[in-house]
Amino acid sequence: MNIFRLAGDLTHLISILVLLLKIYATKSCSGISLKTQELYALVFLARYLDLFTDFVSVYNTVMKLVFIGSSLAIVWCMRMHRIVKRSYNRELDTFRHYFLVAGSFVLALVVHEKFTLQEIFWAFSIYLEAVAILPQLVLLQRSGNVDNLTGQYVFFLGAYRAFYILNWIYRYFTEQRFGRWISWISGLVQTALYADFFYYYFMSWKNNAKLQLPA
Amino acid sequence: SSINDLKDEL
Repeated sequence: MNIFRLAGDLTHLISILVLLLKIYATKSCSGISLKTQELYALVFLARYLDLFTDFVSVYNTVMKLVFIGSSLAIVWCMRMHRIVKRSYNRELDTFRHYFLVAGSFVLALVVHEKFTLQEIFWAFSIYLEAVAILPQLVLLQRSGNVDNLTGQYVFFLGAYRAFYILNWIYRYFTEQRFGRWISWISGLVQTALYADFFYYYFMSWKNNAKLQLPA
Repeated sequence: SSINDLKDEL
């Protein structure tokens, strides 16, 4: 464990806590894409298949359970919770995320480290996570103004993978471990997808203005 | 092998 990876995991955890806070505090999920939440639930379920077979550390197991549990709870909340589901922007959240799932799975069948079930699902989860934010970014552009908690949620979610990239660089130089190039490339694509969001987020913070993404 | 290199990552 290094400081970059710890910062990444904590930033990821903070993004989830901010999202939970927004939904429970405002009893609303307006501005949140259910499709992105479903994609993330799929990412964690596909990536942590080894949850009960390979024990790495208490920290590792606890965080995996938190990520799986929170993503499923958020999807349940947005689909089933009486009050919350009423505020879901169904008409704006129209990204065809099934194509992202299908594309990622086909790519994982072609490009992976080993042709085993676990490795293919791992690669699938890495590719899917890189594009999982797309429905959310599209929804933000369509919904005009973005409430603070939603903006902070997306910001932390984007920042966590940037910390992971620093972690891979750190591990490359200190442990002579090139690691997995699949993670490298997908992580760079994932972080790049947030580039314009980060720009508008920073400008809104600098000008102390409301976050507005150009349609 | 590189497979388990980053197994400890989330």
